[in-house]
Amino acid sequence: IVEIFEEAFNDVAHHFEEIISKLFPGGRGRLRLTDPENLLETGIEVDARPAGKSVRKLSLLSGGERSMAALGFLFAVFRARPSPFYLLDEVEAALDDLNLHRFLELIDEFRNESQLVLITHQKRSMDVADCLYGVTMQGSGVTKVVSQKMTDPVRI
Amino acid sequence: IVEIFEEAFNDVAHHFEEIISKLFPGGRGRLRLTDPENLLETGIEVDARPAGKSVRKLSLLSGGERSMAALGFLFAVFRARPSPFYLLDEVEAALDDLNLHRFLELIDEFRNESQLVLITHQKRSMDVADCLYGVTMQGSGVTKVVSQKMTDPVRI
Amino acid sequence: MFLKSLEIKGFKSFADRTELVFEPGVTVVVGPNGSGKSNIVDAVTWVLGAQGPRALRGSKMEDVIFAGGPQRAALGRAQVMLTIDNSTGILPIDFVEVAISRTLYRSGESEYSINGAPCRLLDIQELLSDSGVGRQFHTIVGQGQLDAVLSARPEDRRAVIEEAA
Amino acid sequence: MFLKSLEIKGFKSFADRTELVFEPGVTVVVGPNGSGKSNIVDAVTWVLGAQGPRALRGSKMEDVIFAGGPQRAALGRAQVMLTIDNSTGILPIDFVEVAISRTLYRSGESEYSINGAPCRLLDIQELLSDSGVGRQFHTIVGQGQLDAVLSARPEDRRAVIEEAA
Ligand SMILES: Nc1ncnc2c1ncn2[C@@H]1O[C@H](COP(=O)(O)OP(=O)(O)OP(=O)(O)O)[C@@H](O)[C@H]1O
Ligand SMILES: Nc1ncnc2c1ncn2[C@@H]1O[C@H](COP(=O)(O)OP(=O)(O)OP(=O)(O)O)[C@@H](O)[C@H]1O
Ligand SMILES: [Mg+2]
Ligand SMILES: [Mg+2]
Repeated sequence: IVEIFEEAFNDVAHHFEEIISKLFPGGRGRLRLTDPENLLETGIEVDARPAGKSVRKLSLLSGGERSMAALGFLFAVFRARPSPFYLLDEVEAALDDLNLHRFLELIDEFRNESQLVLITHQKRSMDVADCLYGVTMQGSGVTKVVSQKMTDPVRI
Repeated sequence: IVEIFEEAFNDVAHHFEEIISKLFPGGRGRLRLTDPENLLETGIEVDARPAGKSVRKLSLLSGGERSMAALGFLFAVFRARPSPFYLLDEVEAALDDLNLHRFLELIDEFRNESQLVLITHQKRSMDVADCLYGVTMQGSGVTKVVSQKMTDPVRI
Repeated sequence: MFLKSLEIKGFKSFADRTELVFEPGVTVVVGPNGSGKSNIVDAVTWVLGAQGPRALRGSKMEDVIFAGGPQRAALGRAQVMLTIDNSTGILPIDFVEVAISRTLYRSGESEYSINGAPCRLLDIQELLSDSGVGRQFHTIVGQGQLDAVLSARPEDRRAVIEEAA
Repeated sequence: MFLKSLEIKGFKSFADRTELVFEPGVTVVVGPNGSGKSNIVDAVTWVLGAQGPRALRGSKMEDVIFAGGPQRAALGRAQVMLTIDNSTGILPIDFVEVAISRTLYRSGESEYSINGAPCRLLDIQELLSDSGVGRQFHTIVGQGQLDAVLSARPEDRRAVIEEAA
């Protein structure tokens, strides 16, 4: 059991560094074990440092920076130990235009690895869709769904 | 002390109903005391129901609807017991275009009652500014602020 | 393995039967505040075997049944069916297509089925748990739940990796 | 009473002395992720007498001092000064303009002053507490803090109204 975790952790940590270098170009990120001597019970700490900054304490990062670091961790797990599909609900809420672009590039990279369902109310996130669903509620309290298949999603 | 609270609560509750009818046109909202017999210790519950819906449980409301209800409560307090200034950091993050418009109309209403400082990364929120500050960090880890005075903020 | 379709009827704001068809690749769901987008996420979470109302933003299990609107009476039950392509055989069951269904009646009674055959909630949970889908700590990220990855205790982050592995 | 200006020097990412002038009406602050917008909010919270590092997203009080960048050494102290127009006399002090200043040195020493006269943190807190500004539960809404209004216990919402009254 301990080897399964150790191997998984090393894979996730490896991918985390790679993905963070894309989400924070020029910055760096690392996962570390809180107690490397005790692989049975150790926890995991996340270090992320955007380019041009020396502050590493996660709590001091901005809202958008924390979202990028969290997405880096999740997608590192996605890549190290894939699941068949992922469902993400408004994860880009705190991101400005530039970070949203980087996030959508990451989605682009993953589209062949896993099935992704993204919930959003932002228009730019619609660009990466292979298939788009519009959800409405016309004052009746009842949801109605309209679909529109995209033949050519915008490749970011 | 109890009268001070009772009077304040009634004023806030009155303004809450008014403001909610603007944030949720056609909907309604109400504040109620959890223990009206015990004014010394009673808590306050928030009820809000968007138009065309029968669900009143706050937890079942959507992210954007919860933001609107929370803003209704805060602004009801602002109007019932004004403070000289308010500082709001990205409170519109979960709002879609229509709700953002209603929020900005509320800001418009309040601009003569109190001084408001709004932090945002959304462009449409810039429209209500009397005075606009742009904040940047050019890869040096040091913040730089540039100001631009608006002579004619867009009246929503 | 991937999702083929999701059928929602009587679940939360989906008073009318709704079917969403999924493709491999990226599906994006858009709409205004309160239109029902997160309710779709709740429907998937629920049919995959979520226990307890709080995972679905409710306080009672019954909260997932359509509660009625100004011109629509409340319904008596909620039903969700998720159809999964199993041609890679990830799910330990001898079907190329697997349809998982969950129904809750206002009486409190529940029904579950796999490809039409009645089963228990536990059977659904066990079928999925080996495929990397069963528990959704990391495969389903709910609205506002992203920051929890960072604000969680180090032990909880470890649990995410253990479950994924 | 309203805010006239905010001067920030050495506080968080404000290594260079920065002054923001405020008008009555609406001031909007925009910028990319991580540029320093919320740090401005932290600066106001801090100079108004916040106690404890966690209100400012830190784990030690020292976290508010500029920690250095790739081409910039860390600084030895953080200082914030907030100038308030008091022509309506809301603040119980005989000045038309009130300048509140707070300084923290890396040694851990703090300095406080009102219109240049050294004072204690308590003096600042007491000066403001009657004006509806002193405690900021509801006058300052931090990033991600809006939902707390609804998820709070009913007693906490009562406290918001009591403090405002
Ligand atoms: N049992 C139910 N019966 C009827 N309506 C319900 C029920 N449960 C929830 N709803 C309604 O569904 C709506 C919430 O939908 P949902 O959370 O999916 O919105 P959303 O599209 O995600 O919006 P946002 O963009 O604001 O996050 C609420 O208005 C709520 O009142
Ligand atoms: N003591 C310090 N010294 C130097 N930099 C610091 C210090 N404390 C915080 N920072 C930096 O300030 C930045 C955060 O700024 P802030 O939270 O104000 O961003 P923001 O403009 O609000 O962004 P967002 O739109 O993402 O919320 C972080 O990158 C952090 O590293
Ligand atoms: Mg939602
Ligand atoms: Mg911020």
